[in-house]
Order: sequence, then C-alpha cells, then structure tokens
Amino acid sequence: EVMPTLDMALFDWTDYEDLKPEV
Amino acid sequence: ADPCHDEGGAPRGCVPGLVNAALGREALASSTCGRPATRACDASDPRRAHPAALLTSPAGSASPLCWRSDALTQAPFNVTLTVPLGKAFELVFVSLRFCSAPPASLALLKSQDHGRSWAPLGFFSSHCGLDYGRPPAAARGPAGPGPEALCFPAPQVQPDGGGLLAFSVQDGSPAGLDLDSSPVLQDWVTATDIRVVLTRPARPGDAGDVESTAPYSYSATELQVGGRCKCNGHASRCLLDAQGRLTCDCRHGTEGPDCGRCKPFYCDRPWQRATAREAHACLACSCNGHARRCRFNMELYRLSGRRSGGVCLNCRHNTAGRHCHYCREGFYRDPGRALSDRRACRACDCHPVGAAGKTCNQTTGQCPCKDGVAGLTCNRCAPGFQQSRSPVAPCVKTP
Repeated sequence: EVMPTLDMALFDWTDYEDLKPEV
Repeated sequence: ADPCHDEGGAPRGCVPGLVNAALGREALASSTCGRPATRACDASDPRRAHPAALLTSPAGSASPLCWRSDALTQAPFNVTLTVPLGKAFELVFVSLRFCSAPPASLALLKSQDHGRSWAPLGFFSSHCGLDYGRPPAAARGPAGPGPEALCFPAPQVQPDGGGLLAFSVQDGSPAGLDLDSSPVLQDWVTATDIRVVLTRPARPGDAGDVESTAPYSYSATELQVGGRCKCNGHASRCLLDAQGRLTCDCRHGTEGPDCGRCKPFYCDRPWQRATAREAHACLACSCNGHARRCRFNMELYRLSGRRSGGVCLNCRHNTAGRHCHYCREGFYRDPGRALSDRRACRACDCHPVGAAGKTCNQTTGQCPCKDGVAGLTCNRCAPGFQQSRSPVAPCVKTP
C-alpha cells in the first residue's frame, strides 16, 4: 500500500510557529 | 624510449648524461691581464686579450686560447677562478689545463649554495704541510668514514711547458661508498659552483722563494667540470626554463630545480631520491577526483605500514573523508553512480516534518522518521497511520 505524501497544508502550526519550515 | 619509465610505463630511476657543466658558463677570474694593456696582453683587443671566458669556451673556438692573470709581482700570489654552474650538479671530475708552468699549489673548492659558502674538494701542492697544513694524501693513514678534502701532488710540468690538473671527485672518498645508498657521498659530489684558488706559482727546481721568479702570471684553459645535472634520479635531462635558468625536466610526480620535492598533489608518501633499483616516485593522493589538494601526514603514513599518508583537502561534490571516499553529513551515496562521479553523493532531503533529523544513513539514504512515518525521506505515513494536524506527531494510528 502506497500512502499519500504528507500534506503540509493540513498541519496546524499555531503552537509550533518556530518549527515551521521555510517554504 | 623514456629513460624514466620502463616499457610498461612503470617509473624507474633515471639520470641526465655526463656533461662538461662548465662549458659555456661565465668564468670569473680575480685577476686578468690587459688592463692596462701591455705588449703581450690587451683586454680591449680581441686578438691580444686573454679573458676568463677562454676557460670555459668551446675548445678551439677562440684565439688566443688561454686566460692569463695579471703579472703578480709580490705575495700574496692568490688568484681565484670561479665558475657558477647555474644549478646543482653531481660532479665526477674537474680538470684544468695550464698554458704555462702549473702552480706549485692550488686548492679546489665547491659551493652548494650558489657561492654563499665554500668547502674544499681537494688541495694540490708539492708542500702540503707548508701550504695547507695537512699531510699528503699518500702519507695519510686509512681513509675516514666519509669523503674529505685530501692534499694531492701538484700538477707536473709537461714537455710543452704546461700542465694538467685532473681530479676525480671520488678521490677524496673512501672506497666502497655507493652514490645511490650514501647520502654523505651524494652531498660530497654536489656543487652549484666550482672555484680554483691558484695559491703559489711554480719556481723551477724548488717551491721555496717564489718572489725570486716574480713577476709571475698564471695561464690556463679548458676548465672542465664533468658531472651530471642533479635531479635526484627523477629526470633524464635538464632544460632552460622560461627565465633562462637550467632546471631538471622532472618526472615521477616531482618538481623543483633538482626534482627535490613532490608536486603539490603528489604527497601520498614522502619524497625520496630514486635509486637504480627503486624509482621512489611521488604518488598522487587518492581523492576519487573530488579534491585538488592534499597534505602528507606522517602518523597516518606510519600507521598504514609506510604505504599511504596523503590526506585530501577541501573535498568537493559533497564528499568527505581522508580520500573523499564518503558523503558529508546530509548526503548519502547513490549506489547507481561510481564513487568518482560528481553526483555520487545525493542530498538526504529528509522531510521537514516527517523526519526526526536532517542526516540520513550515508549508505541507504534512509532519514530518521518520527513514529508512524515511513518512506526514504519520511514523507508518508506508515500503513495503519494517517496524517494528523500536529507537526510534532504528523502521523497517528488510524482509529
């Protein structure tokens, strides 16, 4: 089974702003 | 045929041919006749000049043939002849033909630093003790462990009234020393300049009061310095460089006027002089094509059993290590490419959310994944997991 790649748009960065990768 | 490599291309020791190293070099004399002009010698008239250049010019190429000193009327009677050879040579013999009665004493000196310092090669005198404070070579005891300047008989007057100084450079050396294996002998025969110091004129019948024969002048020609251009076994010829300086045509990964050091990238083992049996070529560092510079590390060389001591510097193409033989952090080996390929190392490209770090396994390229995350770059949830909204735990078990 091939899983879909992680969708960055689904993550909630509210509490993890400092971890958010630069796009 | 390449004298420095065998038929299979393997390096082998090579040496330039035996030449007269003084031929065509500029000879300098501390005294030369003709200034002011006399009836017999006029420095301004080529037909009557006797310049020092006649000592080292090709035989028969000029007339007159002989250099002549000024008339020496009182002691000291020292006259010095100097020939810079242009670079280091390994001498075999030195000879000088006298056009008048040869001097009763003279000294032969060499320099190894282009004339800054001088050391004797030999003395020649009918009175060694009187002139040079040393015993005649024939009366001396057993030879010492190394070469030394001995005092030999002065050249004899020949029937034509001249004489010949002939000196074999190994005359001062104990028998059995071999140039290949004896650094002492190598040093002994090495010279950049030759100097002959004519010390005492001959006086017919005796060597005592020379002033009674004054004025006296020395006269000589054909100063020959037989030797090989010194290239330490790494060149078969010497050439003029762009600046007109004589220099070895170095092989075996060596460079310098005498091939006396390894070329910058050829430092996998220490420089060594070649011998007849072993070329001791400088070896290029093994950097898999990813570095242009390297340095030698003696400790690594010893640890390798004296086989390899080169350490590559500034590995490029994301490689690292002593031989640029693995990938630097954040990159992994692409198994489909050769180690020497510019793209042999691929970026790990670990997922910024799914991976627990940026450094992957250098062999497999596998990034360290967070719980429930899978894939080479940790960019998917593992089977039985689904994406969450939390970047800290991006995959959670499917309910």
